[in-house]
This record gives sequence, C-alpha cells and structure tokens, in this order.
Amino acid sequence: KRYVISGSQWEKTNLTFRFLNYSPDVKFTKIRTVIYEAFRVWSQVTHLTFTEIMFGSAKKDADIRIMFAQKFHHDGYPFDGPGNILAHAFFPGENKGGDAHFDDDENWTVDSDEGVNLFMVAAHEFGHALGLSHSKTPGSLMYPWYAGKQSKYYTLPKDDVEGIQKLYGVKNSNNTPVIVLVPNHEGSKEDKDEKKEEEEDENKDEGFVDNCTHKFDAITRIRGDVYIFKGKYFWRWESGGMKDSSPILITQFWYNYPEDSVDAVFERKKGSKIMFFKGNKYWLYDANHMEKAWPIEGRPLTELGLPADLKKIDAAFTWSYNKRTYLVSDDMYWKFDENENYVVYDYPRDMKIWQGVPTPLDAAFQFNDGKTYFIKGKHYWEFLDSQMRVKTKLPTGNISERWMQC
Amino acid sequence: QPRTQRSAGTNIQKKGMKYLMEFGYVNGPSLEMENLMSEEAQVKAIRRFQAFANLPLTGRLDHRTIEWMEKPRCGNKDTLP
Repeated sequence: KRYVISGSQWEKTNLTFRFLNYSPDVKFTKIRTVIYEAFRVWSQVTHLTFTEIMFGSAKKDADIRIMFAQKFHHDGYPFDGPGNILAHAFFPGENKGGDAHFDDDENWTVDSDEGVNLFMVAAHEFGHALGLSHSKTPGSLMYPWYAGKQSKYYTLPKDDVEGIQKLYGVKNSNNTPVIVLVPNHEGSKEDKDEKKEEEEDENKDEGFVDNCTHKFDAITRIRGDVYIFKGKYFWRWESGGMKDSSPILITQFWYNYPEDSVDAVFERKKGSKIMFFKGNKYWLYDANHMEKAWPIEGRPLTELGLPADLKKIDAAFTWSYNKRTYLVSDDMYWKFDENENYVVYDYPRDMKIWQGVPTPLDAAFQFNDGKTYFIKGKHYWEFLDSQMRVKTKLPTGNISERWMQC
Repeated sequence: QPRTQRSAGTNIQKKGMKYLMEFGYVNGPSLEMENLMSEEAQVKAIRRFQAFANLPLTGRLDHRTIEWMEKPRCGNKDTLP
C-alpha cells in the first residue's frame, strides 16, 4: 500500500464539475474531451460519476471547478511561471474543496510529446480533488513528479485503483458500472404501457415491421420527404401521405450502411449530405452513397468534438427557429457547426432549456410545416420556438396516427 | 570559500528549505521560519524528502537532490501535516 488518503472525501459519488475557463494552448473542445477522459480514469473503477454543470454563479455551483491561471490566482498557492509547479488541487470539501487549478504559464498539450500533457496532470489533480494524496510509488498516477505523456490507452495503476476504491468502493467484479436504477415511483401507468409496447415491439419477429409500431429510432426530413427509421427498415412519407406502407431495408437505399439500425440522422444544409449516427460512430452519405473514402466502420464522434465517453446520439435536428443543427444525447445537447464540422464552443448544455422536452429523446425533426417536433416512444411534442417550450406538457399526438396513417 | 560561492551555497540552502517547507517536509508553521531552523531539523527534512523521492539518504542538498527538486511536479504537498 503506497497510496495516501488525504483524510477528506466526498460523502456522495455523483459529483459535478464545471469549467471556469480554458487554456489558450489547446482548442477548448480538445480540453473538454481530455478532461472528460481524465474523469473517466476514476469513474471507470468506482461508483463515481461526474456531471458537467454548464452554468453557475453560486459560490459553489459545482463540486470540482476547473481553472487555468497564472501566478497569483486568488488562493494561497500562486503559480511559479513555466516549469516546476504545473497544477494543484484542493481535497474534497466546501468552497475551494475539490477545485483543480492548472498553471497557464505551462505549455499545455494533448497529443504531442512536447509541452505538458494535460490528460496526465488533470487525472492526477482529480485524484486530489477526490481525496488522494501523493504516493511515493514511481509509476503511480499520484506520484508527485510529472512523468510525461500517457500511452494511448491509459489504465489506472494498481496503487491508485486501491487508493480510490478505498474511498469510493469498487465497481462490480467484471468492471461494468453498477447502474442502480432506483425507481422514484412504481412507474406510472404510462410507463407500464410504454414498457409493454416496447416488449411487444422487441418480441416482434425481426423480419416483420408493422408501420403501426409504437417506437421509432429516428425521424428526419430529407429532400422534403420525411424518413422514419425503425430497426433495419425505414418508411418514406411524402407530403400527402406514405409513399408506401411497407418499409424498405435501409441497406437497400443507403448502400453499404453497416449497422442494423440508426440512432439519429439528419440532412446537412451544406451540400445536402446525410449524416447517420449509431453508437459512438457517424457516417456521411452523398445521396445514397457513402462519402468517398469513408471508413465502412464509421468515424468516431470525438472527431466532431463530442466527448470520448459519449455512448450515442439520441437525436439530431435542424431547429426551425435559427436553422442551426443540434445533437442531443441523454439530457445534454450540443450546437453543431456544419461549416466547422465541429460542435460549438461552450457546449454541451442541459436539455432543460428546451422546456418540457422529455429525455432521453428518440428523435427530433423539423416537419414541412416549419415546426420542430420532439419524439419519445410513440408520441411527439410540437415545440413552440418563440416560447422555447413544448406546446403542451402532454404529448401533442401519436406518431403512428400522424405520419403512419394508422 | 570565495564570497560568491558562499552566497550561492546559502541561496541553494534557502531555496532547498523553501521547497521542503512548501511540500510538507518541514513541520514549521509557515515558509517564513526556514532561517530559524536548526541544522538537525534541516538534515531531517532533507532525508524525509530523499526517502519520498527514492534518493540516497545523504541528509545533504547534494546535486542529485537539487536536480530532483527542479523537476516539474504537482503543487500539492507530498506529506500530510
């Protein structure tokens, strides 16, 4: 045992963090990705979860606040210019407790061997923010001296794993996160119905997809027509009605699409190309053909500036109000800059801003009537752009009736 | 010792002690105390640091120890108060 417990720890495992600023040395979106990865080093081996707080003004709006600063920065530990001290963090507690400060006189880098590797330093500082002190074991993450850039796939050394698990427990043996769904109610009748329908859907023979099904994977408008995706099929709805009530195999239309379903899809304004999302990958199609030289296995979402640990995109849509594109995952959303092919600075934000929109979403799209609709389960919600809220708290209607002629 | 060498030695000693105070190797209440530390207390503090950094326990601010003190590192203390 070489790890050292600092004597303080959080009395909870669902921690929050916030970026107070970014370093000019690295593209902020890369900093975000690296910080997410640095947190994941600790969440992977414990029950800890780290949720980003987007806004805050209260003194202590997040447990761990991340700041880049030079020399004196309003705590009793001024930085010392380039070299020597690279960063520090406060052990768990009130006020500054948990905060992590990075010396912005260092040359912070992400992928190169030059400069100071932000990932390694951040992962170390978050160890302090969680209650670990320095370890005298060379090679351990909590060793006080900087040991250079990490290998591509970093795994926490044993000494650090033991230290952090002493504080926050162990994930279950096969290391998959123990996700305890604690129902805060028996589950309303609605939920039960939804669940029953989902089971019915799942039980349906895969080969048979009834267009009066109750749950869809993705809905979008392409070239003015509405495409409704379910499993490995889709329906096409032209103004005035279904083009054909029997569905079409996705792969019959979008050649070489390798997956057996779609999480989200939207048509980019730029070049009218179609972006498919499945898992943590995405594909770009030019009409029915995959973009030239596109890897069949898809490209990683991280290329778009999305966090490395993002599991999937639930919905992708162009908002009728500003014609900007948004990507939604769970209760977060990113504004996507089609020209940059990258998410916009200072995202993700909390989906709460879209008042009344249920998460996690199944889909979202702008219909021919110029309105934006949010889809969850068998229902859709019409969104009132100018009031930034759904038209009614209860669903506006049933997808199958509105678009599937059921 | 020529004056310059003597003052350089004092300077190294001061910097070394400041480092040891800063990272928790000296049980003094604050950084201001280092010039009142006894010779013995300084040797103890240096040996504590050398033990943590896995260096030979000479108890002196020898070249290897000073070199280690100049390495980039985390600003948190190495030992608990």
